[in-house]
Order: sequence, then C-alpha cells, then structure tokens
Amino acid sequence: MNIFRLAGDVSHLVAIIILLLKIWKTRSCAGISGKSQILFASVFVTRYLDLFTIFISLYNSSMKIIYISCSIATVYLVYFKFKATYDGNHDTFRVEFLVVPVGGLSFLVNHDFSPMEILWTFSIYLESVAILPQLFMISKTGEAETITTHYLFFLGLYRGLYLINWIWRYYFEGFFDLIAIVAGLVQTVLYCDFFYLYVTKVLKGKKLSLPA
Amino acid sequence: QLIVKQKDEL
Repeated sequence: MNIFRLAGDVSHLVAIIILLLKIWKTRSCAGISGKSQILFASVFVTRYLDLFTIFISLYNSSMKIIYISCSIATVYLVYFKFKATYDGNHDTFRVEFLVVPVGGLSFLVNHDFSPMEILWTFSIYLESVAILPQLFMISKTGEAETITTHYLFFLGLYRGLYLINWIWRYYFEGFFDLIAIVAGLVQTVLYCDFFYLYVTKVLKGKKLSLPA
Repeated sequence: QLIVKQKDEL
C-alpha cells in the first residue's frame, strides 16, 4: 500500500460520502444521475464478490463493504426516498449502450475465462464509463450544483491517484494489470474536460455552467 | 516477470 493508493481510496470514499450527504441534507437528488448511481452500485457488487471467497485485509474488506453499502444507499435515496426530486427527464443517457458493449468486451478480453473473473473485468470496464450518464445530464441541463462538482472532482481525483499508484507499483513491485490500467486511463480521460471547468470556474467561486 | 493480477486494490 503506497500513499497514492491510500489517497485514492480516501478520495473515492470522500466522493461517495459527499454525494450521500448532499442528498440527505438537501432532501433532494436534483441534478444527480440515478443511472450513474445504479451503474456504480453494479460495479461494486460485481467486483467485490470476492468478499466471500478471499480475505486480503481488514482494510480491504471494510472498504469494500462501505463502498457497496453507500452506493446501494445512494440508489435507494434517488429511486425511493427522494424519488420526487429525481430529475428523470434529464437523465436520459441510454445505459444499454454502455452495459452491452462492456459486457461483451469483458467476455472477450479478460485474464481468465471464469465467472468471477469475467464479473471482475465487467466491473472494471463498467466503472470506467459509469460516470457518462452523469456528465451527459450536466451537458444537457448546462449546469451543475457546486456540491455535485465537488463529488465529481473527488471521483476524478481518485482515478488520477490510482494511475500514479500503478506507475509506483510497476516500478517498485513489478505489479502490472493491463486491464485495470487501460480502463483506468479511459476513466481518467473522461474527467479531464470536467477538471478544466472545475479549476477555471468552481474553484474561482463560480457555478459550473456550460455555454449554451 | 510481471505479476499480471493481484486483486488487493479496490
């Protein structure tokens, strides 16, 4: 465990908590893509099935359980508790365009053709594109609440830190997982445009709004 | 020899 990996996990956790708190405190999930949240919950559920098969560390298991519970809680808040505030009209990204190709790819390109491994690969590929419905929603409405942009920032930061973590592990441990690295790169690139807006607008105290 | 996979990451 290096500092980049730990910082990555922490910012991932911060992102998840920010989103949960935002929805809970404002009693509203306006501007949040329920579809992205369902995708993230599916990512965690399919990836962390190994909770039942192997034990890596207390840290590893507890983080997995926290991620899964928080993501399912978020889906529950969006689709049940605060459903009335959910902006379904603007959450129109066609998720089948992500899930079907990602599903197909995970059957074709994986480390081992076994159910657990295919599900793990599926979750890695799916995570890399799971934010697209959320970004699509923001591009459609042309704006995002500042707290939502903080959520996206920490989610992107987590991916960026994981990339540094992989460079570190490659040099110091000879660790190299091409599937995770390529998917992680794709995922980080998707945040670049957003990062630019975050730095140029949100950090200067302006609301994130896109030119019409 | 590079280790291909080692699922200790989250």
